[in-house]
Amino acid sequence: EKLFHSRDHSDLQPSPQHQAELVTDLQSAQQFLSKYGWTEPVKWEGTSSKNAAELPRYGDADLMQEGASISRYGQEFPLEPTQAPAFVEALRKFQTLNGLPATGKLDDSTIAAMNKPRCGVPDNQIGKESAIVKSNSNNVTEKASGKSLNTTTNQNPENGTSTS
Amino acid sequence: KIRKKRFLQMLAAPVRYKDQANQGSTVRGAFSKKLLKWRLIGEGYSSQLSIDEQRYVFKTAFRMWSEVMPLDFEEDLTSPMSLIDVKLGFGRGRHLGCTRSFDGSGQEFAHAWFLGDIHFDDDEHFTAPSSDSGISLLKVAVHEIGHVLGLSHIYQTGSIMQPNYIPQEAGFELDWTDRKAIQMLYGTCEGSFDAVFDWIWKERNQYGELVLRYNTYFFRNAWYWLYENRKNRTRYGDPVTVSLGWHGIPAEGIDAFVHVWTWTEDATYFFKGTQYWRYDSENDQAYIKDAQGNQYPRLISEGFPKIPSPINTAFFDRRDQFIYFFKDAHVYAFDVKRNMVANHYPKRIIDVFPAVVRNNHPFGNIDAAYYAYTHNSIFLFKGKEYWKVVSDKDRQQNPKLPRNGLFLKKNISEQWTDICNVHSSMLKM
Repeated sequence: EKLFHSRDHSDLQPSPQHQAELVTDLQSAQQFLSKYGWTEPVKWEGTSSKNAAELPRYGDADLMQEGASISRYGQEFPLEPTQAPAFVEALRKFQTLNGLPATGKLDDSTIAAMNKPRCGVPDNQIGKESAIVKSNSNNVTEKASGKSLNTTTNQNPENGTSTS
Repeated sequence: KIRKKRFLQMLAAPVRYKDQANQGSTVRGAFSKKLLKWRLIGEGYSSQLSIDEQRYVFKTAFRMWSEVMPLDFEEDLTSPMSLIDVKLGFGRGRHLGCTRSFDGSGQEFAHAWFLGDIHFDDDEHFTAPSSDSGISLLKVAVHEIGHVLGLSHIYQTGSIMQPNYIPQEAGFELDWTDRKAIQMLYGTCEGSFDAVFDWIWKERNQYGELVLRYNTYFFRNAWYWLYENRKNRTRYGDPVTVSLGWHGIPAEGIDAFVHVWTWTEDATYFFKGTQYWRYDSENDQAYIKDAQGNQYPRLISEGFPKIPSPINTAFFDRRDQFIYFFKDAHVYAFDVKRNMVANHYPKRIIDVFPAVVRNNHPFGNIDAAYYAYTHNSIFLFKGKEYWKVVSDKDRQQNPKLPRNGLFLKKNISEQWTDICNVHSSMLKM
């Protein structure tokens, strides 16, 4: 059984064998970005046998770009300059939409964001619009400070206006 | 089965909408049916919650969407699987014949397919809405149903369609963004109403002063909504059955509500067919007898001499203290002080409430007449549209407007948003 001690099972512990693998390094980050459509949109069909298959695999060298670095155990490791602009671009997009500085560097906060519990549906799918809300807005502004991409206007009537 | 499902999916009419950012248009698919059937499949029960709890959570999740869009959902336990639109199930790792394995505890907690099924990772600690710990199954289910209906992830604070799970706060509800996103695919809710009224009630404030408050109610068939004017939406969890909230009056098909409010009289009445009831707000039920000992319901012809029945609708005008009863193309003004029909009535509706713009008029068979304290105006409802009656204030600003004229018609759903039906099976949760 899953271990618990409380009457209401609120302290239920997951079995160690059934823990999801976390994103910890460049390779797992690359897989994450590919899986959820950040590198390129994913074809998401439940009946397709290709869907869950092989993600494009890059060697470490391919993932490195001049100026890019990886973070392990709180330190940043400067890398040898080679090309993986798609990966860096995907990483930047992910960082931007998650309210992180869009550095293109796989730092601890980016890894933490990738390891948050989430839905399994890809964020970007073939044939579907991107995951940026554009309703009630003329512009979608990407803020350099790294704040989340949001609609520029908020017409939510719940935020303040009241009728007499 | 796969071919049949794809064929049904092809029937889903794609909806084109303007991408307001880029001024282009995008084809997006959506269910074209108005009623979707769902089922928690037997081989996919969670090991963590009772079956009844799981079904209740999913029923609630579907209902939350139904409350903001013109689509109904029904749990179907008997039809062949091929007729079930959305199948839900729990699984671990390789599960339910799915091509996407779950990853164990943490990370992914569920996935779903557009116009398809929903799978939940049973390695996650899902909990019922009443629990403070674990992952709220309700919140996850609402999110995944959003995918089934055609929504993608939305990076907007407060949206249920954010990709990451955010622990449930107390009273989690669909965000305004989510409402609008789903309505971009399915449109807004529209429909006629039987009666619309503001219910006045009194209470004492912190200083002991008597203050008057009001709530706005929309009635349709056997259910009703409370409309929160300040928030431009209905109360969460509505509609509610009439019989649950209003005791002693007919359970459905109310024709009219009238609040007679003068210096000497304060009485509320419900009308249906040839009868009417007076409502006792203090005891929250209809009166059994009137002051003279006559039992309710009473005949309209007895309480309001020379008023025909059944009526279409009615309202009380505090300006002249007449009840205006509408029937077909005519209106009867009833003088409550003299308890009789006013002189020169009945008249044609179009003569008493003339069109401001020629031919833009309901002409007759009004569904509901409503005096709104929020707007200090009278509204006439017919079908999906309403006409605002010219008020004294309107005439002060534009003296050329005819007295009690009717402005151009508009859609009810533009003024009072998201008043949506739910499936009858969801009226009792």
